Amino acid sequence: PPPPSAPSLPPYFTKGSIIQLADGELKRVEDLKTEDFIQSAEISNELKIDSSTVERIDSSHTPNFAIIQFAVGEHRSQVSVEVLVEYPFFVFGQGWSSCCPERTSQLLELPCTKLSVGDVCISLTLKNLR
Amino acid sequence: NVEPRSVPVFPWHSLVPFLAPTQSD
Repeated sequence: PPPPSAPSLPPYFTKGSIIQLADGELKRVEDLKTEDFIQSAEISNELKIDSSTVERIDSSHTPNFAIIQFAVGEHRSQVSVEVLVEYPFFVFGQGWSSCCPERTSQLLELPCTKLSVGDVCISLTLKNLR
Repeated sequence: NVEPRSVPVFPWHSLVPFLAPTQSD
């Protein structure tokens, strides 16, 4: 097992984790489809799905981390996040993708493809942000 | 007898990152 100080992903990305959609339906994390997220957001009063396009992927100074720059929403606002290279993002029409899918598969057993510049990821914002 | 372990259920939105751009008002 990794030392306690090693950063790790939250448990819900592990293959077999049970996810509850907004309508109450239960699905395994590896079985989720784009429509599940879209329909859940439609039901939600607070959350809205945004398209976030990957614009850049850079390695971080922190080992095992990457810096991903997204263009978020219709205004293509620039947002950068620093995440573990195995952190999975859900790509529209494709499924789970990460900077290092081999590591994601190894650590989480989650089937995953390589996240690339140009991929459009599902992200969330609050509906009444203004 | 072994009590059945409760399986954790996670809400769908915990899987999706919040990428809220900074509001420029």
